Amino acid sequence: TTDLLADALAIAQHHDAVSGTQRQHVAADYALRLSIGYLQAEKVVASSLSFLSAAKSSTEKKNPGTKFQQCPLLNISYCPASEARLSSGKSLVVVVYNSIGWKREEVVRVPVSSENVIVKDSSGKEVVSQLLPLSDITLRIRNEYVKAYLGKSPRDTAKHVLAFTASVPPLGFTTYVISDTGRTARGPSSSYVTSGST
Amino acid sequence: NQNVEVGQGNLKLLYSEEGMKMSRFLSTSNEVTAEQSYAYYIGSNGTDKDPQASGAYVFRPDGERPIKSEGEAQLTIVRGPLFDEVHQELNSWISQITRVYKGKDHAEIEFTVGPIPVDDDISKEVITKLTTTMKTNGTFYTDSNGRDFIKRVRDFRTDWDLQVYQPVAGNYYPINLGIYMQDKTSELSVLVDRAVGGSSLENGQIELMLHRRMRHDDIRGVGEVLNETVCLPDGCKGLTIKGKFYVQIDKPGEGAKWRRTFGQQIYSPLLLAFTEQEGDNWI
Repeated sequence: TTDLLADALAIAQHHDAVSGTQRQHVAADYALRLSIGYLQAEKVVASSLSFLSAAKSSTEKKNPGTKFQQCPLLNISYCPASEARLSSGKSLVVVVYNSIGWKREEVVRVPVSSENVIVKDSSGKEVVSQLLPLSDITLRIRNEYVKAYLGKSPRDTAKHVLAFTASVPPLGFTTYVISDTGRTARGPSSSYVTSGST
Repeated sequence: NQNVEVGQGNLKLLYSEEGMKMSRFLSTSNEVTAEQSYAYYIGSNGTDKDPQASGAYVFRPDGERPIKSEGEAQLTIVRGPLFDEVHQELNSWISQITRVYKGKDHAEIEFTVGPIPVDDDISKEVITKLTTTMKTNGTFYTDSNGRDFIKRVRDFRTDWDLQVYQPVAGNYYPINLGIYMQDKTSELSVLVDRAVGGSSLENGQIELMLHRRMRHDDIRGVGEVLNETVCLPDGCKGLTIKGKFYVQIDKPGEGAKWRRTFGQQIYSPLLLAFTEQEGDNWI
């Protein structure tokens, strides 16, 4: 953790880290260092969330410590953790953490491979969700960049983005469960395509 | 030739042959409309007499060209219980998704720009503009590294006599959080999720610079052309960037709260972490 803070401070010292006023190989080096920093931060966050969720359930069944994954490439709709087809009987748990000191209600979006999914809150109540198509251009960019930077084609191809409203307390977290109903409960939200010289 | 209206709340998105407009009624007699467009500045190559080229450090435009959609632009509209969104592909290298959330008064615009074509050997600095009929009298406001919004007056500085040599670049400011303008009847705010350049070069207009790809070095120390690439097994191509900006129209003075609270949220996004569980074995 101490390395993480020291490295973050060191990287933040120079405007070249973000401004474009650097050579390409320097930009690549900054990207690498920021990525290494993100991986370190991800471990800290994962262990914190594991501790918090274990503490929450201590009065019930003992939780041996859950492993959490993050998706730093959600901006290009790439998230192996949410896209992977859920094996039989399993559900995807999404922990939403709010670092601000006031309550937030925001729409979160995660790519999914199935269109037969529902979202439940921590009391087991289904929450309103919306399924959206991934545009061709999003798919193209996602596949290109994953190939370029991770050296592989996306294993599970997300076809949709699942959106739902997360309600998260100040400086706290809320959990939601996404499960595959296994049946066609609904299609994507109503959509239509129009062409014209707009 | 079909006009389409999107949005079920106070903010409407109107799509027509002329492009996209945002519209908000602030009162029964006060409707504010903002039209969005894309353009690029031609980066200066420098001349024998004036060798300073546009580059990583130097923004020195040599004219502006509007970007019109190529042929039949495709528009996909998705309506749902949480938000409506519109996918637009302006051309092979600019597309955007505009979202209007239920119960919210702002529009979210997610832009994807790149790879900027430079086969014509022209340096391009891509901007998006919001144009209204607001009477802003050369005045607009930009944040100061995320802190106070500071008043900017076109072609003017409070503490020295400004000689305007670069009418565009000389009025550009760094935007880390946002930019807004107001007149007697309304206020239009734009918040960003990343550092960009921005200005108001005409009354009632705001522009943001989203992406740049250059053909010359500005000889200010980098020693390399600003021409970021992504290399795939089949060769390298220009960088594609993806980001968001948010637009809200308010009565004068009423946008400040949104700029502060929503701005804080943009820069502190909700963090998602994923795991699996067996059926209803709730952890």
